Amino acid sequence: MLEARLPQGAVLKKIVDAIKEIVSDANFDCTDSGITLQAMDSSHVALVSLLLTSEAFDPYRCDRNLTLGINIKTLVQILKCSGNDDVITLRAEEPADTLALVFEPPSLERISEYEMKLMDIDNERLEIPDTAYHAEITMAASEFQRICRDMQTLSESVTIEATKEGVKFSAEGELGSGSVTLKQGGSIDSSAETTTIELVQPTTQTFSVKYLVNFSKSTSLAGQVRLAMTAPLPMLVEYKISDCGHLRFFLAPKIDD
Amino acid sequence: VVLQCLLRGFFQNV
Repeated sequence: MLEARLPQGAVLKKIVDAIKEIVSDANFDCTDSGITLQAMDSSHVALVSLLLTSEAFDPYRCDRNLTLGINIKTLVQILKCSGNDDVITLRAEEPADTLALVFEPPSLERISEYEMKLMDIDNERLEIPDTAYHAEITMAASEFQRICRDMQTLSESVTIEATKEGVKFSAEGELGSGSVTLKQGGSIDSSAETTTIELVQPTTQTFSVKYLVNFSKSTSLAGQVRLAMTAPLPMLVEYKISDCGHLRFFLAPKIDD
Repeated sequence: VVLQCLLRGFFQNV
């Protein structure tokens, strides 16, 4: 059986809110070491990869590997019944046809229990090879979100150009064009606002901006986001979840025919 | 013409 108590229940709410526009149904794979999820969007352009290690939970128990087939919209609805400060406990027995969710506020004067039906999801899994990225950008997650939204007002596509001077986001549409350039920050100041660029070679790629806007809904999970690019491979957009996991998105590029 | 690539062109099925 699975019994996983998440002291910071809000983390689960944020994760599910961040992926709900991309993925409708997903398998949550539970093992002794934690919970993982891998799912593609229906158009097979974007992939979500979640890792929540057992350290995120206290306690965490999973005797045998369990796959929980979850309708994300249903989970969003049930999680709306929890408070932001609630401790959330997930419980499932074998065979996993239901998932129990228990919400407890810090006061412990209220316990709410919900049970959601699970589904059989025929999920194809992709092997994501280890990639030596040519350009890795770490920047404030809020800045990334703002830039993506701003670029979306002009075009469906955004071009990201990483050089040693900085990273430039640009969009060109029927109404006009625009760009935002972030310069590489100093090495002394390493606050969340600092933009750092690790470059093997200058890299430019173009992506559908609507996916990036969706990914950036993860902003509340982490102060910083990491963008990793190697042309012509998919870009990695990563949000760390404290020291106990990550939410990664892979996005296939757009290319000139 | 700008074409949207699919993930399957880069990642293999397990």
